[in-house]
Amino acid sequence: MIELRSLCRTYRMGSEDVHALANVTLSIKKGEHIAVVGPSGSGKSTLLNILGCLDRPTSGSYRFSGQEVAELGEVELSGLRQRWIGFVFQFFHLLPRLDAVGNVEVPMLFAGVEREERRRRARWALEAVGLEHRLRHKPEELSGGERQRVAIARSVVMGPRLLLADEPTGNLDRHSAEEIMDLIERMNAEGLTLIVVTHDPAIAQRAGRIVRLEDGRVVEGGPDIPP
Amino acid sequence: MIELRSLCRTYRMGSEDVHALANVTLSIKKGEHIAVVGPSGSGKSTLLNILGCLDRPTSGSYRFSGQEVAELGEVELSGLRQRWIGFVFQFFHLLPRLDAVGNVEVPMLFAGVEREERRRRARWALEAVGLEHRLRHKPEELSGGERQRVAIARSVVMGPRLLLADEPTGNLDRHSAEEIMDLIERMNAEGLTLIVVTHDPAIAQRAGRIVRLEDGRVVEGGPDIPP
Ligand SMILES: Nc1ncnc2c1ncn2[C@@H]1O[C@H](COP(=O)(O)OP(=O)(O)OP(=O)(O)O)[C@@H](O)[C@H]1O
Ligand SMILES: Nc1ncnc2c1ncn2[C@@H]1O[C@H](COP(=O)(O)OP(=O)(O)OP(=O)(O)O)[C@@H](O)[C@H]1O
Ligand SMILES: [Mg+2]
Ligand SMILES: [Mg+2]
Repeated sequence: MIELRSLCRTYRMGSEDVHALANVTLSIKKGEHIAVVGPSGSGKSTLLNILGCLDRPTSGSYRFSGQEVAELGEVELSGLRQRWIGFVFQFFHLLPRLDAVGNVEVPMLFAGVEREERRRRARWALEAVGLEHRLRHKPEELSGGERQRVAIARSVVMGPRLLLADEPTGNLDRHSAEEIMDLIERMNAEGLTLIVVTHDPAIAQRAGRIVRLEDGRVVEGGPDIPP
Repeated sequence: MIELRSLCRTYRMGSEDVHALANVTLSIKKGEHIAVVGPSGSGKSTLLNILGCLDRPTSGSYRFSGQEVAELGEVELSGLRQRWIGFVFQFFHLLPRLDAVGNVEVPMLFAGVEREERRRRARWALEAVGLEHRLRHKPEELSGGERQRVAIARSVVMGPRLLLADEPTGNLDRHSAEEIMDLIERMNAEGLTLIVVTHDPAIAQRAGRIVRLEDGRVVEGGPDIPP
């Protein structure tokens, strides 16, 4: 499903260059459950943003289902994102003026799903993450963990093929965290490819494979690591 | 240092009332290290916002160093906050257009600290949290964990008496989390009163006392719990 070859992402900061990702080579099969771990600042979110077609690599190759992503235009990229990829951002990016149901409806709004159908699926997704009692709350009327669960519900409501989750349980207690992981692992068992960035060892151990990043390099879990 | 008596905080949502805190009675001595734990949505951040004089209780009493906070006006409240209380918000609230040094200088700017002195103390605080290599980065040029560490540096730069930290290690790897806790525990050993909200059992166990909230009520760690 995913092939990365010598992928780099460099940020230019005045005269200094920050190498957030340096020669990342990785392949991920359809239906895998991968955990991405590594110190703060090691490139995990940068990697996820590129996999989610939200950012472009500085150099190297990224193939999604055999297609070279660099050759796609903006319209094809957003079509690919909307149809196949679910994303749980590290800081949620909820829309402040919409309530929980409204925020979960957003991806379906873009995809032209009927109003009644949107409502029904949004309620189902929020119930699945334990928020049936907070449907009418706007983001600032929700706790940190409740906002995170709205973001998770929004990421799965279109039935994606690939789910990219950046610390999906960082603001949740142990019990809520396990419930969320049970939900997304059920989807993984039905074929969803799952890539989860986490600092929590208990969450990382649930994955089939652990990829470790340090200073933008894959030091564990990639193909045979060059010396 | 802190006395809460039958403290309530209720949010009115249309016809429904949300009881974020219900009859919380708690006393905290100067120099204590307290962990506040509990499920997502149980009232932890609400409690911290009230302790930090950022929100007012709906009813009940809150005394800080013997003074009833409800009787203070806005000017006295902001003086108390600025002088004695450091706060690490659950979602940081960094100013987007300032770099790391600029964000850490903000509390000193309000307190009228000289420019050179501000710079020096801001650099010291950022080095103490391991960010000497990111001084000129703005929040969107920092990773999640790096932003969290800027927020921690800002919270301690005025040498507060009370530090309220809402999930201070939620976006940090194990190693960075321990470094941060070592730093704030050194300050606790010198007299800083420390109240840390966390979902991480390893962080909670470092405290002298654990206060557990459920549905807005103290169910563990308070004074003798009524039946
Ligand atoms: N402005 C508001 N209006 C209505 N309800 C609110 C508001 N702010 C918070 N709440 C509700 O109050 C309850 C307590 O919220 P609080 O943020 O204190 O929880 P928390 O313990 O910090 O949770 P978490 O671990 O998820 O951060 C939540 O159920 C939340 O939905
Ligand atoms: N726009 C930017 N400009 C310059 N440097 C950046 C920018 N965005 C990120 N960085 C740097 O790139 C590095 C990688 O960031 P990234 O967000 O991928 O880290 P991360 O592994 O997700 O860390 P965390 O666990 O703290 O969230 C960081 O050191 C960060 O300072
Ligand atoms: Mg990150
Ligand atoms: Mg909270």
